[in-house]
Amino acid sequence: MNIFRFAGDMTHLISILILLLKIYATKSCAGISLKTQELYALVFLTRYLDLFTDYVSLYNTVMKIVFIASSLAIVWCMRRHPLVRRSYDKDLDTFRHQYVVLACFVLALLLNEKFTIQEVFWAFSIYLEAVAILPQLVLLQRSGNVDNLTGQYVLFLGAYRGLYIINWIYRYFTEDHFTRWIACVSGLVQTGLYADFFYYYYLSWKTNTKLKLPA
Amino acid sequence: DKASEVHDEL
Repeated sequence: MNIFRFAGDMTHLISILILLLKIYATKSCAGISLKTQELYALVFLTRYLDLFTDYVSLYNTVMKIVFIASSLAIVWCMRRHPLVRRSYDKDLDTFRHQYVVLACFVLALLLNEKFTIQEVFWAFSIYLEAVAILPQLVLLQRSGNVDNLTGQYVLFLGAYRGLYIINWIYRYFTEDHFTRWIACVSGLVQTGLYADFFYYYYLSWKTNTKLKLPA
Repeated sequence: DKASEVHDEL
């Protein structure tokens, strides 16, 4: 594992910790898209079907369990926690995620590395992760104001994607035949979705003003 | 065959 991959995993982990901290400390999930969180839970559950069949390293196994458990905990809090659920902006969270799930599944049936249940679901999780941030970005854009923790959450998620791309470039040059093209193309699409957000985050940081996304 | 290798990334 190279340093970029590790840094990517850590920023991913930090983004989830920021989100858990926000929910725990403020007992509020205002500004957070439940749809994006449910998509991430689905991403982890379908990608880590190999949890009990393919052992890579203790690090991988622990991280997989952490990602599954934390994403389910966030969804549970937003749906069931008596205080947290009241702050959920249901009317702003309007992205039609069911079509995205369907489209990703059809794509995974057509484009996969091998036509097995595990590989199809792996490809599905890769495609779904690429677009899972969309409901969150739509919600932030519709609500206008973005609070600090929510902004940092999306920033760290974006950093994780960026670092994974550097990791793939590094692997391409240092490993003989690294050809995870499904993950690479989807990863590029996914990181592109953050470009706009990064730009406005940079503007707000530079001018020292509150982060606002244009409608 | 690379396709049958395990996925080593998260």
